[in-house]
Amino acid sequence: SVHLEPDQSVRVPDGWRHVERVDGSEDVILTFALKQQRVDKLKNLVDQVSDPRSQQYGHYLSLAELSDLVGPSEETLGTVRNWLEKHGIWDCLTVLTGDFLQCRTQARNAEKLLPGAQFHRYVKGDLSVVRSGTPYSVSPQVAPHIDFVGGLHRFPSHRKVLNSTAAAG
Amino acid sequence: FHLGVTPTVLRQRYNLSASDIGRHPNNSQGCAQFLEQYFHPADLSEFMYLFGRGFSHHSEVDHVVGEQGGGRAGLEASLDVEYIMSTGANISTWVFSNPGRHESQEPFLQWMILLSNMSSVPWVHTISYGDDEDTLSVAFMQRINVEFLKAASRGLTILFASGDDGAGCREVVKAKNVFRPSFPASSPYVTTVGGTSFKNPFQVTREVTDYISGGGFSNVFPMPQYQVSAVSKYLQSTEKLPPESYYNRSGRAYPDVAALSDNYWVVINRVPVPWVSGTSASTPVFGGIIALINDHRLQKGLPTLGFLNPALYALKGDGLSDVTEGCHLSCIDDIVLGQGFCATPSWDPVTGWGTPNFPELLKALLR
Repeated sequence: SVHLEPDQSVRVPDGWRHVERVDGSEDVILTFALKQQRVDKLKNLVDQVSDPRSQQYGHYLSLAELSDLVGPSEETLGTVRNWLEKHGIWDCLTVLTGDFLQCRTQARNAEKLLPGAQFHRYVKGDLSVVRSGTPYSVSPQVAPHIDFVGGLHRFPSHRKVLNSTAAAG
Repeated sequence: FHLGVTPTVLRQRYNLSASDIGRHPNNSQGCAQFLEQYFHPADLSEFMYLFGRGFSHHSEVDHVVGEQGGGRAGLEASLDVEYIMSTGANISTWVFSNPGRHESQEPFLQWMILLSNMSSVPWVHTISYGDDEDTLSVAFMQRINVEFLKAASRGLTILFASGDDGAGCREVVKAKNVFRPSFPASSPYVTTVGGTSFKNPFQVTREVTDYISGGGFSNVFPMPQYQVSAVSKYLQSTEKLPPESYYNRSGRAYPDVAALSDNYWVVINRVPVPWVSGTSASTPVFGGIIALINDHRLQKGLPTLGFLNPALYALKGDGLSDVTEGCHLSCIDDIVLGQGFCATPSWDPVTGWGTPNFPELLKALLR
């Protein structure tokens, strides 16, 4: 099998506490970032539409035109769907650009689909997340068709404003 | 004289007159929240009542995408909404609330996916989210970068806070440190906003570097063509730079611009709170100003600004007030002694090209 994100940190960030291994029957949602087409063309197009010196400046795409440009190939869609269905995963949603697939399945199914993954629950204050503490992999047949699988490693993070807690009188 | 940053202070400093407000019906701006951060409409209303005098503005958000939870309001969410609507006054405002509906979802990724699934979204987005580059996989960052390209191709402007840790610091091996860039601030296809403070904290004076202002050079993304000249000039002409072993001179350099990030007033849970700081504050302020410029462009039948950086770097600082004083923080070790990069005339990796001077920036971006 192939590791799509060998350099992704699996360290649990400060403040998060491990609670339990997730029961195999619990649902998880996996996000598959499907390989897009013509990304180089998209880059050239953005360079043109964003450069005030270009004749194409401001000639933006509609979402439908963007979908036609970068949407995944039939081969990618077919290979990934076959792979998911072989593992009994049918409950999937896509987006208008067709390049993300979000699928709901049981944790035990997800662990079979993504060898190496093991789902655990972590909490921080009122927040609770399910993540894998170990790296996942995918079969070599689908690896060329997926950029990464979301919902396994990255913990929620955001910038916090810096402030004094004092309130005005 | 003032006791902290309010909409009036910002509008005075950035030369926004009472008539500098949004007017075009198709204009819009938005901010995204993660981690179950919510704002209260009552706080926004009170904020505008207390601080929003002297200019026309909305006191309500037009669209909330996602669920607004109950309970107490979050400081971050309240700050974003209150200030994007202060500079981007009278402009239709959206709030994207992305807690991650399921425990296994990634809130930031959910927001990105949402953009790919909505044919109508605001023209300007401000986001105060970031992770250290070295904690994320290159595959993830490269793909998110393509998502920013997708947004740029649609004419959307995406602004990210540059972070609150200066150049950052990471110990690679024992006693050997390097600076620590932040993503998505380091993406070449977003506009990154750094932070400043008033030279005199109680007067509307010129601005100096806010020492927390995030900035530096990406270890993942090479320097894009639009900034090569500006960054090369900085690297060649600055006398005192940190040792080269601390950063990647050929990486995407950020921030691109800056705005005040220190000593804000925010109304949260019906209480006015002073001394709120961070680039989370400067980002919605700059975003509102870009939305105002979009408004003028739309009124003239011109397209929106979209991905801003090529136009911004072509201006070479025109329309922005250069910040030339102060340094930001970095590794506390014997070599750099806690100091990262310093502001200089023209572009620098602490405050970018500087802070907005609205009438001049408008003129430059309408040309």
